[in-house]
Amino acid sequence: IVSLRGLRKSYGVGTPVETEVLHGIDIELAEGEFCALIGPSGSGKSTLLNLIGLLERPTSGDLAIAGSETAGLKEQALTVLRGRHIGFVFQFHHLLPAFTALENVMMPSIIEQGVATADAEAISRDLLLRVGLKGHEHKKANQLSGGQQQRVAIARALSRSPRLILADEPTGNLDTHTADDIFALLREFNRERGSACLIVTHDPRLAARCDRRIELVDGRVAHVSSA
Amino acid sequence: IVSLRGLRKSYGVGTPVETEVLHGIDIELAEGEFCALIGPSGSGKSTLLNLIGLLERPTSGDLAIAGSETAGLKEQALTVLRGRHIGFVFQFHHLLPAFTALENVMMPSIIEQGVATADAEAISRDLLLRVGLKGHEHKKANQLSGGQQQRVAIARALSRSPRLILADEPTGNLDTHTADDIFALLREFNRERGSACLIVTHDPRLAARCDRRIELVDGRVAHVSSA
Ligand SMILES: Nc1ncnc2c1ncn2[C@@H]1O[C@H](COP(=O)(O)OP(=O)(O)OP(=O)(O)O)[C@@H](O)[C@H]1O
Ligand SMILES: Nc1ncnc2c1ncn2[C@@H]1O[C@H](COP(=O)(O)OP(=O)(O)OP(=O)(O)O)[C@@H](O)[C@H]1O
Ligand SMILES: [Mg+2]
Ligand SMILES: [Mg+2]
Repeated sequence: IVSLRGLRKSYGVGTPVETEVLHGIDIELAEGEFCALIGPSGSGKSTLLNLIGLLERPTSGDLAIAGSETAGLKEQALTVLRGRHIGFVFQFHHLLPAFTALENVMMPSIIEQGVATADAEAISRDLLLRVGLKGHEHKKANQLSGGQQQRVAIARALSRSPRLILADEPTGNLDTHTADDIFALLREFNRERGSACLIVTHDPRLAARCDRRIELVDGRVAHVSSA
Repeated sequence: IVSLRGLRKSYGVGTPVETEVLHGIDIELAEGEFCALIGPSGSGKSTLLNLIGLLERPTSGDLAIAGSETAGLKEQALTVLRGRHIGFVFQFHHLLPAFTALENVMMPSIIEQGVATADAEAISRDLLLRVGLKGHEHKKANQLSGGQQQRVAIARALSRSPRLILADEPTGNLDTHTADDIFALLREFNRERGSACLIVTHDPRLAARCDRRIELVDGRVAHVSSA
């Protein structure tokens, strides 16, 4: 579902402070694979996830999503590809603060279909139930706790049953019990709907429960281990 | 250093959606104590920390900081009390994105003294070194990774050597090794400078290494345990 070959990313290209943060990444993520991305703070995990999620462009190298090579695609085509296949959970959730939890979870569907449908609402309510937020649907995002916001972001990423779920530290603000519930939900989407998952996590217990672990150190793949 | 008696907090007071989230909290935090605040997502930990940090007012009950009863104080007096005694690390760092790491760490001192001093800069540079961010001082906050931003927020909270450090999930975005370094830094401030610490954490390993653990469940103190 994801193929990276020789992927590089630099910031400040063409300025005196140009810095390369990813130094040639080769990764293949199979359809339906459940994989952890681990590594020290600052090693490049969020940067890598943003590239795979088509939120930023690589500086060089090849990136294919669901069989489509992305290098030659224009912004419009990337947006379509992203909307069709990818669900993204950001490290700092990026919810719309003035909208409710339910509206935030329904947003990808509203954007894609142009309207809020009854089906989309039913799916969204069910997801909010499954992340433990029943009763909080009508709270505005800025009235929720940190971990509740993170869970709304997770529900939003799952709302279109994407082929590829990219989650950037989805349990960092959750207690152990709630984190386990969230992990089980992602596993269920993986096993029952075939969604591939790439989960950035600092929690070694959760990483151990994935099918494979890719370790990033200083912008390079340092180690890959399978269960 | 902190005394809470019968503390209550409600949101939406006077509206149809009025909700009490803290239901009468009694806590005494001794001078120089190193204490963990644990509990499920949504249980009220950030709300409690915001009240102790004088960022919000309780709905009822008594709160004293460094011997001063806060109930009768005006905003101006609370701001002075907070600036003098409290260092706060927010759950979602709240750095100034357009300012550099160094400027963010120096900000409390610049605000208090009206100017940037050489002493403040030296202290801030040393703190950035000690949270592992040497070499990143001149990056803007929005050019840093999630865990790097969290560490800048920690350095900022320590920059005035406050009598009371309030840290809301300071290691949620850090790998285990970096989290241990940060915890050791807080312990050092506690032991060598006598700073009291109240640390909200979801990490049971770190909570176990504090002098005392206060557990919040559904807005009440459910359990207190000492080492
Ligand atoms: N402005 C608000 N209006 C209504 N309810 C609120 C508001 N702010 C917080 N709450 C509610 O108060 C409760 C406690 O929130 P708080 O942020 O203190 O939780 P927490 O223990 O820090 O959780 P987490 O571990 O997820 O960060 C939550 O159920 C939340 O939805
Ligand atoms: N816009 C930018 N300009 C310059 N450097 C940047 C920029 N964005 C990120 N970086 C640098 O790229 C490196 C990798 O950042 P990234 O956010 O991918 O790390 P990470 O592995 O996700 O870290 P964490 O675990 O702390 O979230 C960091 O050293 C960071 O300072
Ligand atoms: Mg990151
Ligand atoms: Mg919180």
